[in-house]
Amino acid sequence: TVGAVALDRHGSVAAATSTGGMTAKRAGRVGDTPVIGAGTFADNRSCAVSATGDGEAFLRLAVAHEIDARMRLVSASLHEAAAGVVQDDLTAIGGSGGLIAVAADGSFAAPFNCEGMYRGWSVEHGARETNIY
Amino acid sequence: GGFTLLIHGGAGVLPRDAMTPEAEARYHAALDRVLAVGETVLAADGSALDAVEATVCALEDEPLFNAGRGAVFTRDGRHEMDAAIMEGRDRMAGAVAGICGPRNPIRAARAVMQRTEHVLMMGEGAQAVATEAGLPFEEDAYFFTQARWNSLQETLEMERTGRLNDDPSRRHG
Repeated sequence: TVGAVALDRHGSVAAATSTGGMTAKRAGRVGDTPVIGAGTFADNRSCAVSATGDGEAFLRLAVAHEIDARMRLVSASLHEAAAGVVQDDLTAIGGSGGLIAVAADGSFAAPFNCEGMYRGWSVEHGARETNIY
Repeated sequence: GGFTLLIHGGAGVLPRDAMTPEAEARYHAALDRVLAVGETVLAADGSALDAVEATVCALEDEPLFNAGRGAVFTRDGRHEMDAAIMEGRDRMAGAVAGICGPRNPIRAARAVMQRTEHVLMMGEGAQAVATEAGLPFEEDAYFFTQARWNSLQETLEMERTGRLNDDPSRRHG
């Protein structure tokens, strides 16, 4: 699975995710990627999210929307919401994977609970990195 | 303020003991190239929506990652790809599931968002929207990579011999 999230200079966020799914998956099996609110989500009032990992776990937790809801309804920061869902909730049901997220205030997060995640970020006039583990 | 862009190429990373310096350099170079695509859009005052679409197209075109060219195989040795795109201003969204044909599934997802009243479309209907949008299609061979084919055979063999592990690196391509 691959994905991107962005905050543009006009203050809008967006998310995009694309995948081949899981190796040797059954025909007809669909994971979280195309399910809005699970593997892909964007709302200028909170954040944009693109996820990767055990699709069934991300679907059951509605991961992307859960992060959005914690930010909007209990004023959690992006870091608190993203890390809480991945490190606590996802791990608790035996799911593995990660996500990238950017908020309308420019904060961003890339948590994962497995060995690594191919990832990178670029902040205008700021950090630019690529990482694996 | 300025822009912020993040990308991921999936959580199925090679285990550290299998990652050679050459392979690691290849992955970092690919991620670097992809970041540059999104930066170009955003630095020209482009929208976040255009930036994430262009960036994911570049990731789909990169056979190192599990999407588009280089996608993993179903157990029948075929490709069924899924994609979604969403923008935060008015929560417009488009998604496709179970398709094989459009070179860039993310562009098919955007076509669903912009050319229909739907959010999620699957199979032939989704492909018909991509055709109407004039998106480029590819033959099955374009999406094939030997590495994914080998991974499929290994996985099926592990199933047959009862040795299937739950290694995320293998499962997530």
